[in-house]
Amino acid sequence: APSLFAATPRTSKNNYRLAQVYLHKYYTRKGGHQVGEMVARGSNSIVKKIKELQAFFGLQVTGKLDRSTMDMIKKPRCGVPDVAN
Amino acid sequence: YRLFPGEPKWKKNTLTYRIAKYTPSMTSADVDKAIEMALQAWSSAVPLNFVKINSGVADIMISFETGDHGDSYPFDGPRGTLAHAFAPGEGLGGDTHFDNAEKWTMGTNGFNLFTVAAHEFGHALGLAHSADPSALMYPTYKYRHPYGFHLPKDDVKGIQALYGPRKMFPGKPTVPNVPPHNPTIPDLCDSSSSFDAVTTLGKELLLFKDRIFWRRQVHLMAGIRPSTITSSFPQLMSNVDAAYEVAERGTAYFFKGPHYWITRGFQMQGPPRTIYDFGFPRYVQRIDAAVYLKDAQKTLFFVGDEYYSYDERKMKMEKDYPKNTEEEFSGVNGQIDAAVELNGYIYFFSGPKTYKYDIEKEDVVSVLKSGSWIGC
Repeated sequence: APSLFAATPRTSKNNYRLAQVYLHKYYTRKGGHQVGEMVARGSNSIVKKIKELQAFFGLQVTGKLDRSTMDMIKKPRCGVPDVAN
Repeated sequence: YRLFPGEPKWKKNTLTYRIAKYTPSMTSADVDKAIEMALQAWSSAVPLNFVKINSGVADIMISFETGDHGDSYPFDGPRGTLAHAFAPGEGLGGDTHFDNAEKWTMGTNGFNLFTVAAHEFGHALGLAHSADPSALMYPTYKYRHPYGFHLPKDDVKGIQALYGPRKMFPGKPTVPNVPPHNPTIPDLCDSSSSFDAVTTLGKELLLFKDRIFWRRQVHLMAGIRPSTITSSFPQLMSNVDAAYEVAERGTAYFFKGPHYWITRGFQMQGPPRTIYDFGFPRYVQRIDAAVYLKDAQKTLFFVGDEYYSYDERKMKMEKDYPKNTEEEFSGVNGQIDAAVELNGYIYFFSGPKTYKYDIEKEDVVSVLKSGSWIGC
């Protein structure tokens, strides 16, 4: 987690959870991890999805939940995934 | 733009839709309107028509849902996920769900339903998310003003990659409902043009062409002036197919594709309805011309080289129709673009000619230039 955040522990935990749900919803291909699956923090899979999100939205691809990435994650949006489903 | 894997698309060009569940945060009429305009945003760019049904299973079932609503994509309460739609296909395919936990609106004090619906119908027609921030199919919400909405280029390219551009109808040119900022006034004085629709409205005569209509006194040539259709009939935007007035009722009817609007004068009376209210067979998807015959209290609808007769008193289509136009109206040639009855004559507009048909004599008594009606 520290590698993913620069925020305070509480904020970072909330943001991490928010990001995890978002990435599961919109960046998990069919047959991917089911919701509620425990993913080790900072695992390859999460970092990979963060990079995919950052690339799709034209953000700097860092693999980290930086400010601009979290801002994008918090925007109201369509429920259809951004990756092929 | 992006398409879904396998590029699913609809194999027919008339799709039905049904709003199965509404939301308490908007009136049903406003929901109907927003949905109608959101679909029209797409049908102006591709040869697809949308017909609203109020019962049974439609191709595109639309509903406002809360939380887990049975499609394994539960909603998440206010904000976050606003709506989703399924790619074209049987059953769930095309269906579109809106999160009832959101505050839906026709304006900006909440999430604008037209904006979100137009995006979701892009999915229902086969578009995935676009990475172009200016595209309607960009995943995050950005308010779009419904009136005068122009489908962004990226979305036009994407949807036309699936369905091709909206074709021009022979004799009745239709262009995407993307009104230019300053529509040019079509030159009716050149010999090839005709009108899209002609009707009386009170003491005036209205003649429609593309995005423009001319108003004039019925019996006077003076004071003819062109206006944009959107200035008086925002919902109609452009390319009216047919129009007629039942003067004794003070109501007029305007037709476009499979829909029609009722007005009192220039006041629209509610959202668009489907032409199937009149009893047309389902294969009829648009009307070429319509004319109300005062004495007979019947309305004639012209479709291709045939016509139907609708009894306005009984409010039902007459039996033994359609009939062939040229067989019934001797001397009138070609497809009818528009028609209007004045003082016992029916004026049939067909291309650059107008046939003056004497109802008593049942024959054409003269042929005029269509452009002469607006002073050419």
